[in-house]
Amino acid sequence: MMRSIAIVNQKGGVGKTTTAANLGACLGKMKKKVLLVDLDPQANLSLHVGVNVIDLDFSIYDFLLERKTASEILAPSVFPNVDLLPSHLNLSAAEFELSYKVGREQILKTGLKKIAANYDFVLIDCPPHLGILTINAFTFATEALVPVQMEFFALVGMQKLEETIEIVQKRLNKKLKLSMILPTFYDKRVSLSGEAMKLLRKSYPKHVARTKIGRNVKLAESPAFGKAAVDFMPSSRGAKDYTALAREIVKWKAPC
Amino acid sequence: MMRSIAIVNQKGGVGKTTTAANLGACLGKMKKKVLLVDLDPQANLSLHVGVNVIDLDFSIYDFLLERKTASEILAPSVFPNVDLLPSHLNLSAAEFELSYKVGREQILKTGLKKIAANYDFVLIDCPPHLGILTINAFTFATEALVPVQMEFFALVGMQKLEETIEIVQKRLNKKLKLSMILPTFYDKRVSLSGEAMKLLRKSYPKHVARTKIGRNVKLAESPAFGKAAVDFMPSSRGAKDYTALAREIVKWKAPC
Ligand SMILES: Nc1ncnc2c1ncn2[C@@H]1O[C@H](COP(=O)(O)OP(=O)(O)OP(=O)(O)O)[C@@H](O)[C@H]1O
Ligand SMILES: Nc1ncnc2c1ncn2[C@@H]1O[C@H](COP(=O)(O)OP(=O)(O)OP(=O)(O)O)[C@@H](O)[C@H]1O
Ligand SMILES: [Mg+2]
Ligand SMILES: [Mg+2]
Repeated sequence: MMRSIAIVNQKGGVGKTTTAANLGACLGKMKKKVLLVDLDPQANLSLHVGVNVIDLDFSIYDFLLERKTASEILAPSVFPNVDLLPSHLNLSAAEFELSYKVGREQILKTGLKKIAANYDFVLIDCPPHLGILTINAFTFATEALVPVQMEFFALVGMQKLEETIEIVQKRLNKKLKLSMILPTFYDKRVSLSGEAMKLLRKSYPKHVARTKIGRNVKLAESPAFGKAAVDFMPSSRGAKDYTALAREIVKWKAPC
Repeated sequence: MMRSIAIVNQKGGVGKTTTAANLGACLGKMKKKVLLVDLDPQANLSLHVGVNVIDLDFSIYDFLLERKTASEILAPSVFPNVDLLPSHLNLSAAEFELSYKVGREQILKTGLKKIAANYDFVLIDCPPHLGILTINAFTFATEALVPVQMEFFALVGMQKLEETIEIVQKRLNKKLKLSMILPTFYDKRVSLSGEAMKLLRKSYPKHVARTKIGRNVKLAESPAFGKAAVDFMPSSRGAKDYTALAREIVKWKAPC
């Protein structure tokens, strides 16, 4: 049963890319077949997993403009059992070019249909913007996973995000659900972190993951080596947290 | 001589809002008259300075749709000598609505002309997206200040940012310059931070500020009190770093 998960939050720097890379790697270690989709013009996920984005001839940009198929741009085995559809910095042009096309929100879904069936999980890394790229992710995915940084601005964007999910449910994809809210950058020595955690659990009791991703410098260092923390330093807090998240995700049922 | 500064980086969570609020507060302490402009649909800057965004009747959204003037939406004295043009969560609709208007990149500049003359500094907080809101900021401002997080992905977006600045210079605002690159989240105990710093100084020798903003939890805590660090805890590292930045900014000349 293929699970398609959009990793989304219009707030910047909350750990979307870090979650895509590390959750993907940990699911791969559990022998799940994972497809990572880098939908961000910053191409951070592609860089994180060691793809040399500058040298790519073709990327998700060409796929979204329907000049290449998903199989033609696939970067296989970036981690064990994990493939990637890489991004490229010129994807920023896609937002304009896509906005004039008929059925512009359906392009990702249409293009992924065939290849997605080969995987247990498709994880889509979204940019910090509720624009046409994120809407394409929402039109394809059945689950939205929202990393939320345990600091003051944590919940500000949730209402807008939920409204966007509702609009997509109504008009484009009735299978989409807000599935899991993942606390990130948790720091138990910092009272602000604990307070944000309490507020989150109170506001979204059914959606908050049991796993919290702690602030851990190994998660910030591992991209420099093209690795996830679980390969870079398996004993690190970051590796353990994402391993626990992968186990929780496998058993997770999106709340109704 | 009014200085107009767009605080910009399409990478998320690098400290744009934190810089707008804290640099603004510190310039205000130096008796400079400062106008903060919150151009982010997340309205984080407005929340940071204690404005209750939910209860606002009018915001920068109405100003950009030309239904209200800047003076009509102004929130005066959010800090000593610091006024604010607040945002609102419905600003996310503006990106679509603005994209069809004639001269859509000039709306901010046209609307700010009169009021900006009353200030020494106009600081514009931009969302993590090189879209119509950021382009409006670029069309008005003469300086771009780019906070850059001292971690792996720091410089990925700089090329795109510089290309965007060049296009705006050519077609919309020949006075715009890449003025200052500000290292943020600097952590001297972390070797990754030092390496990112070296790479930054090597790539942009004339643009990197002498001041580095260190990682300091007081900067993350102060928004919960509607304050800048310099009012919340003047002895903190965060307060000292932004005070040093304000002094450097006052003497700063954008490199040619
Ligand atoms: N738990 C963590 N501990 C320490 N550093 C982290 C953690 N999670 C992410 N980081 C680092 O913080 C920065 C921001 O994380 P990341 O890029 O994953 O966020 P993002 O939500 O994808 O950002 P954007 O909105 O720009 O796409 C990165 O440099 C990353 O390596
Ligand atoms: N130097 C610092 N030390 C510790 N925390 C910081 C520092 N600078 C910012 N923060 C915190 O990190 C988070 C991200 O910072 P901020 O919101 O200023 O970034 P941003 O670039 O405006 O993000 P976005 O791209 O979403 O607009 C916030 O919770 C903020 O309080
Ligand atoms: Mg990202
Ligand atoms: Mg911000």
